[in-house]
Amino acid sequence: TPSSSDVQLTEEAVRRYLIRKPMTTKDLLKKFQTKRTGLSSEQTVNVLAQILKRLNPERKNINDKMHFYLTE
Amino acid sequence: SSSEADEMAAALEAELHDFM
Repeated sequence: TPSSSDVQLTEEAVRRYLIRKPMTTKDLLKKFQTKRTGLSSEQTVNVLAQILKRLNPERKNINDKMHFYLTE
Repeated sequence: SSSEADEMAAALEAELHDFM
């Protein structure tokens, strides 16, 4: 069956974003909007949480907001 | 909507509580 999703929430996709620049949880959620991935809100939250725990990115505060980032 | 985004961000941060 054809999928309408044009974005996939994968560890590799998250890694690429976090190497490019530090992002908040909200920034990441914006990259993987449910209407683009076809996932539910709950699935998105659960999968993204698992991926972030596995990637264990560095953290820093920018403008009082926690940002995640990775270095290559 | 932005309120849904806020809710999702809050849920994600709760999931990551120990980690963050």
